Amino acid sequence: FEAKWDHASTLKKVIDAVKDLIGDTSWDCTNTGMSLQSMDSSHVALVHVLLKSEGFESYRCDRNVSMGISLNSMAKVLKCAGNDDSVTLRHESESSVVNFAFESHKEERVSEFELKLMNIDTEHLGIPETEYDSIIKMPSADLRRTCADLSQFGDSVTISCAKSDVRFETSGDIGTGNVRLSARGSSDKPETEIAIEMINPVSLTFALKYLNFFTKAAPLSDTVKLCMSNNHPLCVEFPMPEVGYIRYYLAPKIDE
Amino acid sequence: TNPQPPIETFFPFM
Repeated sequence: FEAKWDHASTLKKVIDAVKDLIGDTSWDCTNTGMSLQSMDSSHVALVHVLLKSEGFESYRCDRNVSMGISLNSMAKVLKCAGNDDSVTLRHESESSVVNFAFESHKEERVSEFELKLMNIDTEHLGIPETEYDSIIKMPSADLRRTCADLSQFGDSVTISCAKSDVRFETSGDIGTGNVRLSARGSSDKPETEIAIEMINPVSLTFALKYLNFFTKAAPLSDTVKLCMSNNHPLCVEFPMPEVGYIRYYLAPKIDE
Repeated sequence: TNPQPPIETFFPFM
């Protein structure tokens, strides 16, 4: 297995976006790309990352391999790469390590690191294809700010989607808060658009703690998609055009 | 606070 990115920045951001939620995980490498699927320790959230082979500068995977890696260790290794350095990952069949090589574009500095692989049981959850009742596309910075603001007042947020607006509400010991975002088009700046596709109205409650973990992916993508159906996990997708995506799933809180 | 079921309730292990 050998995969090269032109710039380390994307991989650094991907690891930063998931390492606090899932500690150790397996990267599944096939000829179509690298992916991981992992639950957080409390089994409430699920992370799915896909890095497509087309998004790499060069990519080769002769035999499918599952590489068990501590994401904190991977973040440490990636700290040694400059944002504009190229990154090459190499793993040979049956080897217990993965190699990272970083090269500056002027080629005057090359650094190499070897990370020990871990044995990790890989059990994947089956994520069904779902027709969601409501899909909201919005700037990722808006979601990050909304979740951070509401976290000051409560632990949970109720997200309600109607035809032309989406409402985030919370309440706690000191009071209540809500943020309403209305659909807005923008032909010249599509990344600032708020688009709401509503088949059925949805209202779901989630723990803000997890949403705040998810919005760590905001530096990867200007936009985010919230896909919701009643009594179904929320899907928060940060698309990376040409490269892949990070999808987070979160179980809703249920009424007693 | 309302209970939060594990994600496997919705997406069982394959």
